[in-house]
Amino acid sequence: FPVHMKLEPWSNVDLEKVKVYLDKFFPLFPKTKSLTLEDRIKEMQRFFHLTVTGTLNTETEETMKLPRCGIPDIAE
Amino acid sequence: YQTFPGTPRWKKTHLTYKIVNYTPDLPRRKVDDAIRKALMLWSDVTPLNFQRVQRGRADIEIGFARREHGDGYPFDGRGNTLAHAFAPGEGIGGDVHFDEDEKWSEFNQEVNLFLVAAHEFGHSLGLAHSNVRGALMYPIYSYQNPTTFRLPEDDRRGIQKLYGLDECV
Repeated sequence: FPVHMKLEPWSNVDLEKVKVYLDKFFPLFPKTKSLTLEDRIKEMQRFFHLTVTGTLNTETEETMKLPRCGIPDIAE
Repeated sequence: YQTFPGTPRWKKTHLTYKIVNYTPDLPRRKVDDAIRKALMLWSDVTPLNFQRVQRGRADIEIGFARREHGDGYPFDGRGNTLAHAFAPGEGIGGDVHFDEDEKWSEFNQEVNLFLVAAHEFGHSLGLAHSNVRGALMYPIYSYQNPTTFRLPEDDRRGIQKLYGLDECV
């Protein structure tokens, strides 16, 4: 029988870290609360002039780890 | 460059600052020097001037703290978030907090205090993050030689949009 393969691109830990980062630096506002996680990653990638994929690629992950200021990058 | 929503800015040009506490990573004199020089970057291109006070309330209060430190925005230990600051306003407005869990330096070791302070004072004066790489208000830390550092064009235009040009320039 074929093995049931459900693609899980990120581990729960990765996902939690991404959400924490985005909530802190690219927070949701009433106007943007319907954005998907992919849209929010794209927003972050656009801000930092990264390749816009909407996925947590190495470049994006490395950027999230860099030392930085604690103020959000976007404001309502 | 970007400003904060509602474009908050100081309605006066004479601002006071107070260093509330010090990091053990550097001699006090080095901290004083880094703060003074970081403020000068902004006062050199605007009509703003900064006076240090030792007592009472100052417009910009500067301190070092770790983890939760009373403002609702806890620091995260070593790495990632280095510091934060508040936009111009009464009370906590304009204040700057440095994460004491970082190792602060006057050179290119660990985190350079002057460079981070200069960035945070941009927030204290009303600038939000810029997405221009190389701008001081770009949110990610990168080392540059403090002795030759000049305020990048993007930041200069941003601060002069808020406060105008220095009359002497």
